Amino acid sequence: TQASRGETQIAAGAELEPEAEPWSLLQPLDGRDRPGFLSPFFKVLYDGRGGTPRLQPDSRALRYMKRLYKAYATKEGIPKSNRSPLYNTVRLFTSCAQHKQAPGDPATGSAPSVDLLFNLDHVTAVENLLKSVLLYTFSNSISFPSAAQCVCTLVIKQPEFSSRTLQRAPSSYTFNTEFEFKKKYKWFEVDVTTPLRPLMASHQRSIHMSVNFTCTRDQRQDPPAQDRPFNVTLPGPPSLLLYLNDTSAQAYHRWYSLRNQRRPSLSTDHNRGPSACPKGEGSAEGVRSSRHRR
Amino acid sequence: GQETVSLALNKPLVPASLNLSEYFKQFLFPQHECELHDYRLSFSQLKWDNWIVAPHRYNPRYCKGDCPRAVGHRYGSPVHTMVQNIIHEKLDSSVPRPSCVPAKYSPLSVLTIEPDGSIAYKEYEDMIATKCTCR
Repeated sequence: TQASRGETQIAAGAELEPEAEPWSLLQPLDGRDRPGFLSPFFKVLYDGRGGTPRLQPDSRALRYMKRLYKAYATKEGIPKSNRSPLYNTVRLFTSCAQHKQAPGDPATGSAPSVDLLFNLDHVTAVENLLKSVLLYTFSNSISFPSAAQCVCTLVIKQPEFSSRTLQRAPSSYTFNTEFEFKKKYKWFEVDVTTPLRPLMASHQRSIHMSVNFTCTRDQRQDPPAQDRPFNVTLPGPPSLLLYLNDTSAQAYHRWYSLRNQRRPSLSTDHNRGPSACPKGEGSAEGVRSSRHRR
Repeated sequence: GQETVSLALNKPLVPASLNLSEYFKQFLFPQHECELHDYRLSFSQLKWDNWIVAPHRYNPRYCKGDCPRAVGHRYGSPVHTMVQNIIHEKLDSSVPRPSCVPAKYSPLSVLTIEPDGSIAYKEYEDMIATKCTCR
């Protein structure tokens, strides 16, 4: 009881520190309060309000994420096991500022280019990037033919604060416009993981890029109309979708629990390495537990 | 000792009014045994529905009830639990009885709106109790 009383005195002392807010004890070691670091439930429990006031998300983006949620979890919120166990977080960002648009050119089938700025403040240091895509969603019929070959030219610029906007060599990507037609909503994705990976690894807080498309009819599908140019009109600016693996303790690591399920006995033996229970002691332990079971 | 034996034999084993199964039940199954209970929560009750889009209903479940004295076999409790019971009953009642607490959890998927309007799908560990134990 003497020791425990001592412990309580230490604990009481910690509680009495004037500046230590209860939830600040959970702050990350580097002192920066990253919104995503604390599970939102902790934040709401401690700062009492129903979360800080929020900007309303783009309705099409919200509709897409609700559809993604239905695909990944049950109505009660239990994660389904029908998808890759590698990522446990998906974040969708809409461009916070849409800059000038260069006009398109129907003769060459190029769409107007769009300048985009994404603010990634809510991506935390413990969230590792696995895949990122630009997501174009349509809510009505699109003017693309059913099959077209498009080249997406992506130019990533330095953040605004740097004096010169260093234009990196444009990296162009060929992708097939195989749209996913589900009911009345359609969308297609442009995979931009490769150019974004170094930016995410350096924890850049915003990404400034310009995107444009040049599309030609797919020869195999549509030979007679090859020469007729077609007008490529894309809907509003794309959203940026990030598939991340949150490595914090409070996030769900499916691959970890799958591994434990498969090898329950090994995992305990694994924990108790050879140094933990030398031969003699281990065998005595074995005998004792079998006697206990009996 | 014959007279003590005959005395003991004459004493009724159980009160006449109580039948045998009832009599033994009080030893085998405590009335409010430790078990899992539901608590269906909707985030609008907590006024969190302005930032938690899904799920609409969340049932974290919880453990409640009395821990039977011989808990070793039924709850997967360690032998320590029985030792704690004995200390509470025989030596020092300030040592609490074992408590009925969750032993296993399942994760929860949450769709939230961040302050800047971006949308996040996240899976959190240990958000729904799935099994109880006495510890």
